[in-house]
Amino acid sequence: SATGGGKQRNPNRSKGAKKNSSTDQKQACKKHELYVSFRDLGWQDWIIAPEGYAAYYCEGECAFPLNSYMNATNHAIVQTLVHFINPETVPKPCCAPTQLNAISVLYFDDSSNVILKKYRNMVVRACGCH
Amino acid sequence: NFTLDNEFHSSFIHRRLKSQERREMQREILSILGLPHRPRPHLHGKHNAAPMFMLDLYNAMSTDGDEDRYSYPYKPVFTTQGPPIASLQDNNFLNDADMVMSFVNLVEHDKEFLPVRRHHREFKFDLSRIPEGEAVTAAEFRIYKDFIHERYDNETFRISIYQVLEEHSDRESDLFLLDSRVIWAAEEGWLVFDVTATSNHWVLNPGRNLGLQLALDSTNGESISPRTAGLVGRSGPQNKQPFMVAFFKATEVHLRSIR
Repeated sequence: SATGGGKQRNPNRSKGAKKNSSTDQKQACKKHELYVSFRDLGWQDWIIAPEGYAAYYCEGECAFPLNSYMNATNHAIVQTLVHFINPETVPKPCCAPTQLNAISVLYFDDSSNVILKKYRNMVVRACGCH
Repeated sequence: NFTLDNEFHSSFIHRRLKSQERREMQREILSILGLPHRPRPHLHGKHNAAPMFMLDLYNAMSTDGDEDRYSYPYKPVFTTQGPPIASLQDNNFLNDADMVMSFVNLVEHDKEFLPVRRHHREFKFDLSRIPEGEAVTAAEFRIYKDFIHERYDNETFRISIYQVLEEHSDRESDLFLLDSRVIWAAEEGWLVFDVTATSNHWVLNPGRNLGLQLALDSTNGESISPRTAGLVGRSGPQNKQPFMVAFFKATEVHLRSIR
């Protein structure tokens, strides 16, 4: 059994994300488009490549029943059941990245040396319920 | 066009940001990139050989989903000048690297010492800005040799690269031979020299970085001017300027400092 009073938990929606659905219906946890633009930051004088990259983001419901495509952990499945039985005790699991990819960035430093570096965990590859 | 995904090519800043918000946003992204501030590079060096070489490496990389490691088939990128700059060996170095850095040549002196009359050229590269926790796995010095038409048909040169150990005002510097090879006088293309050990030494001991020295000798031991032999220097085309490139592997996990 779960203990503790329920708290109102409002989803913390990130601003500036390019969403691909304008409906109010609750969609299942999945990957959505999000493009990060170095050009929009005005950095094209020192970042050689890329101009930007598709970062994606995860959003959606992790509600009972969790379908297999939601990449839910066993704990998330259990938490979903508890929430379904008693919503005020525990929240629904979170929709979050389960796999992330790296990107490589090519840029100048102050001395006009050029750096090519890989940055891990920059792109959502898959979303899931945690 | 280096955009990874053209489908989403639209502004991602959907509302006007306040100055403070924009600064905070940029600071956050710079912290991800591991940079203390926004770089302000010189504009004149952007079309030099080093950026083009690095672009070759960047373009050779696969940008598919699986990027837990650098994994890509090497695709030679032919520049307008002909042969590719990056080589298959560079591809192998890249497989093991977390970071690649090319360095601008800071000085270049064609010198001639009398009475021995020994021609040579000096180069210096600033390796003091290497991020902490990065170790050199490979490093190369690259210099372009142009085709020369006259004087040296069917002749060979011996080209030697030295690490400068100590400089003297009244005599030649103390040198350590790094590499030496025989090239055809008529040869054209990039000459690549392994300077891995020297680079490691300079990263660990920045005060000992006194640069490199290049010298050429004919088959009969006569000192040859690098310029006469067709070695491109500062006065040459931008896309054939000499440079150094180093491949690094992270030796420790980079953690963002508390703000």
